[in-house]
Amino acid sequence: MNAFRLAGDITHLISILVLLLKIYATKSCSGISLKTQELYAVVFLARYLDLFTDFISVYNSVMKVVFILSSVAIVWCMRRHRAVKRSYDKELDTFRHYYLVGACFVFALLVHEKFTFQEVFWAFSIYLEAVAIIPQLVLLQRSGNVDNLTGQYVFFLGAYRALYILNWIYRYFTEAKFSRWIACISGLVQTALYADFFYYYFLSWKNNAKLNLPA
Amino acid sequence: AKDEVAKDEL
Repeated sequence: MNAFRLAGDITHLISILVLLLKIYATKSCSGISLKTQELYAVVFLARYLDLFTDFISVYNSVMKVVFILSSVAIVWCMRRHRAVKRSYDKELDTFRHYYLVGACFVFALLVHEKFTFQEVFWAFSIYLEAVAIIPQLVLLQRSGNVDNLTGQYVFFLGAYRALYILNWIYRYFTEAKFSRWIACISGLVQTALYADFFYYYFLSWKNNAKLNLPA
Repeated sequence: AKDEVAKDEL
């Protein structure tokens, strides 16, 4: 474990806590894409299949459980909770995310480290995570203005993978046999997707203005 | 086979 990875995991956890705060404090999920949340639940369920088979560390197992439970809880809340469900931007959140799931699964069948059930699902979860934010970014573009908590949520979510890239660079130079190409390249694509959001987020922060994304 | 680098990352 290195500082970049720990910072990345904590940033990831913060993004989830910010989202939970927004939903529970405001009893609203306006501006949040249910499709992105569903994709994240699939990402964690597909990636942590080894939760019961490979024990890495208490930290690793606890964080896996937290990520799985929180992502499922957010989806459940946005689908079932009466008050929250009413505020869901159903007509704006129309990205066909099933195509993303299908494309990533096919790609994982083609490109993986080893052709085993667990490895294919791991690669699938890595590819899916890279594109999971797309429905959310599309929703933000359509709704134009971004409320603070949603903006912070997307910012931390993007920042965590950028920290992971630093972690991979660090591990590449410090560990003899470290090669995590699938995660590295996918992580670069993932962070690049946030690039324009980061740009407008920084501008709004610098000008102390409200975050408005160009339609 | 290359000994499996355990998926120690989240």
